[in-house]
Amino acid sequence: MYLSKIKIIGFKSFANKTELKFNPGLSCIIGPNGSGKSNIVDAIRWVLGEQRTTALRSDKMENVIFNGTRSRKPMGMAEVSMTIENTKDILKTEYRQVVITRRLYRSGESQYLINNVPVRLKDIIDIFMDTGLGSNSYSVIELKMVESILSENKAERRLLLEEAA
Amino acid sequence: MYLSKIKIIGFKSFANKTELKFNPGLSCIIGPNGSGKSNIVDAIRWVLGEQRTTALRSDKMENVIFNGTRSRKPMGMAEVSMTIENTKDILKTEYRQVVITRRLYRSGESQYLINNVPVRLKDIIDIFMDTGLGSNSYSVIELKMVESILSENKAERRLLLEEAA
Amino acid sequence: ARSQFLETFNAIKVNFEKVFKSFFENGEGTISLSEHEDPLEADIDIHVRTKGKRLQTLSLLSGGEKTLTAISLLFSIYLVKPSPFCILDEVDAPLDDINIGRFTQALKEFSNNTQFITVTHNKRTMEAASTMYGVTMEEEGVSKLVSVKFS
Amino acid sequence: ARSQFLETFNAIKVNFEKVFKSFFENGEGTISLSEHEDPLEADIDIHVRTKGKRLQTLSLLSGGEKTLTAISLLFSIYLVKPSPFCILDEVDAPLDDINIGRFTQALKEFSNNTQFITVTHNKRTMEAASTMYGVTMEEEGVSKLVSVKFS
Ligand SMILES: Nc1ncnc2c1ncn2[C@@H]1O[C@H](COP(=O)(O)OP(=O)(O)OP(=O)(O)O)[C@@H](O)[C@H]1O
Ligand SMILES: Nc1ncnc2c1ncn2[C@@H]1O[C@H](COP(=O)(O)OP(=O)(O)OP(=O)(O)O)[C@@H](O)[C@H]1O
Ligand SMILES: [Mg+2]
Ligand SMILES: [Mg+2]
Repeated sequence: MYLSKIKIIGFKSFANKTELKFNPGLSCIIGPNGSGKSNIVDAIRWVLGEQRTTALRSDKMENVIFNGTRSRKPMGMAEVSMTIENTKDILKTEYRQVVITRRLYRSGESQYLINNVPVRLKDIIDIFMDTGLGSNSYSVIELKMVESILSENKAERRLLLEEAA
Repeated sequence: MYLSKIKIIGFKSFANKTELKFNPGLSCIIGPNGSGKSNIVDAIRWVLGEQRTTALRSDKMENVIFNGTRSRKPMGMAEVSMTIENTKDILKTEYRQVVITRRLYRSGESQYLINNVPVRLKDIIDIFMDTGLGSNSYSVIELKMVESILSENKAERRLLLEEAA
Repeated sequence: ARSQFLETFNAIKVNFEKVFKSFFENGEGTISLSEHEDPLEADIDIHVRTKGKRLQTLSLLSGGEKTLTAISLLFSIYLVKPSPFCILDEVDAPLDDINIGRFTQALKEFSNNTQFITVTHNKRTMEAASTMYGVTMEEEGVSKLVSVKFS
Repeated sequence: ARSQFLETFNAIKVNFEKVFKSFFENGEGTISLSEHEDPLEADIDIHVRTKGKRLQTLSLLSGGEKTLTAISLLFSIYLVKPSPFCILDEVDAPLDDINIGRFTQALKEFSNNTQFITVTHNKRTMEAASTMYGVTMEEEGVSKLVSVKFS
């Protein structure tokens, strides 16, 4: 199973429609400070169902929608789609290719879709059950987590191992 | 005023007597992970009077004494000396050159010296009064502080500016 | 559930000892469950010993050593239950050149089972990747992608 | 004490606006005291705007942008009340090449009034220094110094 494509539009600094294609194996994302690399990481967390605004560096979910510049107006919606090749039948679905989409409108209205069919957030979480994915897992790692994995408070470690077991 | 020399013996990984000489201007310390660079930074904090063991990455002060390897026994004492050229008469003393020394024995006994004369910790703190130095100041900066300076909890920023005012 | 947890735990432990050793030449690391009636409630303790020292307090480790210890634990979990993909955001920042080499070597070895996507400012990490995307902001405040794909 | 604080605060504020601009080409930053009867009790607010955006929440800034914002505040304080020496432990780790250049440029300009000692893994930061010490552990667990002094 691997992530073959991410499409981002209106999410954080990605005002324009942007597509990244990936192969299985090792890829990297580079660029200057503030250019949008961690925003791509946030987009991946978000489309997998992340609900904690702090994990997205915001205090409200609305902040993930492109909020405008001096020469561009804010947008009304953020959308991220992730295409997964279900090569080892790991995902709980009979599809060979699964496209997960999440949308958020400024009104606060949310949409979730699997292969363009509207579903509930719960269905997205279920499809990733037992895969080690899903937003509370160890699939997105940043330096802040190093401190919490090693800290005196061993709750973080517990969570990680429980995900795996 | 500038730091011209640091002498470290028995402090953390510096089992052997080690001297660093500095000029005014820009210096840098390099080396592999775990080689002892941040230990030198800890030694500087410590000789300036740092009492918070957490700022020295320890839970007890005794942990700053060289604690031995497979081929070397632990040492009984840690000592750090810092030589300061009092060029602009910033330090509250008539000396042209000031050597601050701090020692800690495994017994828990501590010594503080100024130009080899035993003094109390309070005298070391007083000599740095109003210089912006002293262990609770903004003279030692690491990445963890970036988060706290910018955090929602504005206490840290308050402390920094109060040091300066 | 309890026996499944213990079985998983022991598999992770075996991996941790191996992975840690690949990062720390003269070091040894292991994990253990703290004393507790119910293993499902026990704390997970990490014990490491680096270059010739005796057992070490985690807090005394250097910045780079802490990062490698945490990465060893995460990779040990992947070997037991591969996460299909894993995003690493600038975790190589505290590592020196030699450790970046070991880190990218480990990524290549695991990338048979796990697709890794790294965000980095480091040239050596970039060299290890087979696909590379550059992100820029030509128009102020708007991100744009430049693909620098190799394969 | 109150008027001294306000005077110092305003001096720091003027510096912050200048220093921030030297790090963020198309950005602007300032600090202000929150509403409070007693300025000595007020919060210090930081407001920044980067490349064409309108006022930004600090939390939405990138890793490198946060580091530069914090460094701008620290340098602004130094300009008002120079700390005789300042030790920087790997603060350049989140910065890209261009920002490392701006950072080392700022260090050189301030090093007339403040002696800086940086700990770094970055080649460009090393090149900016006039004195350099290498730390190694030839004997396991024991640090040893190698001086690579230039001047
Ligand atoms: N909702 C939004 N609308 C527009 N821009 C946003 C939004 N949220 C965040 N940004 C911008 O995105 C930028 C941060 O991007 P990001 O964190 O991805 O940078 P980065 O490439 O990871 O940089 P670094 O190398 O410093 O970590 C910030 O300048 C911020 O202003
Ligand atoms: N009391 C002590 N006795 C002996 N060794 C110690 C003591 N305290 C810490 N150390 C050792 O010092 C090492 C850490 O050194 P330090 O933090 O200075 O590394 P560093 O050069 O800053 O590395 P990095 O680049 O990863 O930040 C650890 O391996 C630790 O075992
Ligand atoms: Mg980032
Ligand atoms: Mg260090």
